[in-house]
Amino acid sequence: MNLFRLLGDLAHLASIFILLHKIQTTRSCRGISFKTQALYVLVFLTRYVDLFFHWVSLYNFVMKIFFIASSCYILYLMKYRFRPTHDPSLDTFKIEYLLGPCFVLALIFNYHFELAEVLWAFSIYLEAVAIFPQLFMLQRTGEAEAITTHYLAALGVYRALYIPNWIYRYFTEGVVDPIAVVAGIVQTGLYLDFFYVYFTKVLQGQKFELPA
Amino acid sequence: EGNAILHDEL
Repeated sequence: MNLFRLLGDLAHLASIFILLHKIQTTRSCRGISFKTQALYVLVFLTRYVDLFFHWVSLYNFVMKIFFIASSCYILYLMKYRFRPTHDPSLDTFKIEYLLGPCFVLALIFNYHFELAEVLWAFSIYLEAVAIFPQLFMLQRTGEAEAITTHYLAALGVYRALYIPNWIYRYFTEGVVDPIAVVAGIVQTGLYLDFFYVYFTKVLQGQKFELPA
Repeated sequence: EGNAILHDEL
């Protein structure tokens, strides 16, 4: 564990708490893509099958359980509790376009051709692009509540911080994980546009609005 | 085993 990864994980935790806070206080999941949230559940379930056979640490264990539980809980809130506040007509990204290619990529590029490893690779690829339906929705509406943008920013910061973590691990431990690194760089890259608007508008106290 | 790093990250 190093500081970059710890801060990255904390940013990931923060993003989940911000999202829960947004849903609970506004009693609405307006502006949040159900599809993206559903993809995160799938990401966690496929990545953390190793919970059953590979012990890493108590930290790792607790975080995995938390990510699975919280993502399922968010899905429950969106699907049942605050269902009327979700507008499916805005959440129209076709996730088949993400699931299919990620699955094929996982079959081709994995570390071992076995179920757990293919699922792991699938989860890495899927996580990289899972934000697409959310960004697509943002693009369609052209604006977002500040709290929603804080959620997205924390999520972007989480993956961005994993990059210095990998560089640090390369120099201190001599290990590289090409699948995670490539997918992680792509994933972070997807946030660049968002970050630009976030830093130049939201953090200056303006409304998050995309140029027409 | 080339994947020691893989499964200790979240």
